[in-house]
Amino acid sequence: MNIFRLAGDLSHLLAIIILLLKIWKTRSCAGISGKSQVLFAIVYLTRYLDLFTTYISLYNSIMKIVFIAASGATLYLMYVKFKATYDHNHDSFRIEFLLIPCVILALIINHDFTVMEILWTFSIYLESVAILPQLFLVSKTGEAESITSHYLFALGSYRALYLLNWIYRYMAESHYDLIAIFAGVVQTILYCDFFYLYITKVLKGKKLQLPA
Amino acid sequence: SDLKDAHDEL
Repeated sequence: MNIFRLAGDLSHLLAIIILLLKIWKTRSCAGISGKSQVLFAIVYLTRYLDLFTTYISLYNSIMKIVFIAASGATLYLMYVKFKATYDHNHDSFRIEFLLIPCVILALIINHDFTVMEILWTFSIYLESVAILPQLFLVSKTGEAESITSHYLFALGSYRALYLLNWIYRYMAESHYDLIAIFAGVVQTILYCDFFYLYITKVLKGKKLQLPA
Repeated sequence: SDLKDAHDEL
């Protein structure tokens, strides 16, 4: 565990907490893509199956359980409790266009052709693109509330910090995982446009509004 | 093992 990895994990945790608090406090999930949240739930469930097979550390297990639980709670708030506030019409990204290529890619490019390993690989690929429905929703409505922007910034920063962690691990431990690195780079690139808008607008107190 | 190393991250 190095500082980049810890900062990445905390950023990930912060993102999830921000999202839950936003929905809970405003009693609304307007502006949030339920489809992205469904994809994240699939990501956590397929990746953290190793909770049952491999013990790594208490930290590792607790974080995995928290991510799965928070993801489930988010889905519950969006699809059950505050269903009426869910932005159906704008959340129109077709997730099968992400799911199917990720399944195929995981079957072709993986470290080991076993069920657990393919599910892990699938979750890594899916996570890299899972934010697309959310970014699509923001682009369709042309704006995002500040709190939603903070959520996206924390969530995007998490994988960017992991990239630093992987550079550090490569230098310090000669450890690297090409699948995770490739997907992490893709994931971070997808946020670049948003990062730019966040830094130039949201941090200066303006609302995130896309040019018409 | 290498595989386990790969999975120590979240």
